[in-house]
Amino acid sequence: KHKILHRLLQNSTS
Amino acid sequence: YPYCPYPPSLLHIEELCDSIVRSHRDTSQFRLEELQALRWKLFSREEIHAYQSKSVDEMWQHCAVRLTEAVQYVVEFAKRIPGFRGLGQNDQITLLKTGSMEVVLVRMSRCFNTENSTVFFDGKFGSTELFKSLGCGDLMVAVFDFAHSMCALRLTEQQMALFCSLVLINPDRPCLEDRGRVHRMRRDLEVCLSHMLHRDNQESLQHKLYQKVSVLQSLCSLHVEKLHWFSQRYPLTVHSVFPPLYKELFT
Repeated sequence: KHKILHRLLQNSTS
Repeated sequence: YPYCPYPPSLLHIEELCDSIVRSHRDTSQFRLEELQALRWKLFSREEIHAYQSKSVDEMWQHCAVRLTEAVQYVVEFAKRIPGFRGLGQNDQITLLKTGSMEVVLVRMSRCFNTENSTVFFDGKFGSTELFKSLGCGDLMVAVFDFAHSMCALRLTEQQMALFCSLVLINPDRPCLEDRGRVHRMRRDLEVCLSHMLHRDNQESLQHKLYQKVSVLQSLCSLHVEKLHWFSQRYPLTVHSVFPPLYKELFT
């Protein structure tokens, strides 16, 4: 559940 | 973040304002000057006809992709709001699930030309007729009306940035684990907005902006209702070709 959101949130901001 | 004294100092307010404005600017999908320059680049009759000739599921898929792109910029915006990344992952997801579409709708007013009621979509400006094949004319009219009413407020980019952060950092969302922390963030953002509106001598905007919040919520429910209608008719399209992020957020 919410795999993509988790990933987007974990990526550091560029 | 949670140990900030209340009321926050003027320095803290100004730093927070600057940070939100910078985050908004750095995560805007389109720059205002860019949109201004393209303001009269309209779709031709043939191009409009091509959109109108798409099947319902083709057009839904197309719009779902565009909407998902816009949402990704909102996720980046959220991550740069001071304190957001200090929230638990569950609360970050809760705020985005309920608020990202609302922020997309607020941001959309930047892409709207009130003189001819057109919106920037796929590189050009088009009116509601462009979206006819979606089969949800009432939603499109409501979204365009909302864009009109937002434009009428003539917000500066700074005011827009603050308003977007307030829409997202909402302690009233259901299922938050650390509501207190979201509440403290929200309280400081509200102080920022008041400070900014006072500085701009536009205090009357505050009430008008808070009124927009309930309109946003009803637009989002209408979107979910339409998606439900669509997914009952085209379950395979939603399941197999809609962007995974769109499904995570809205289904």
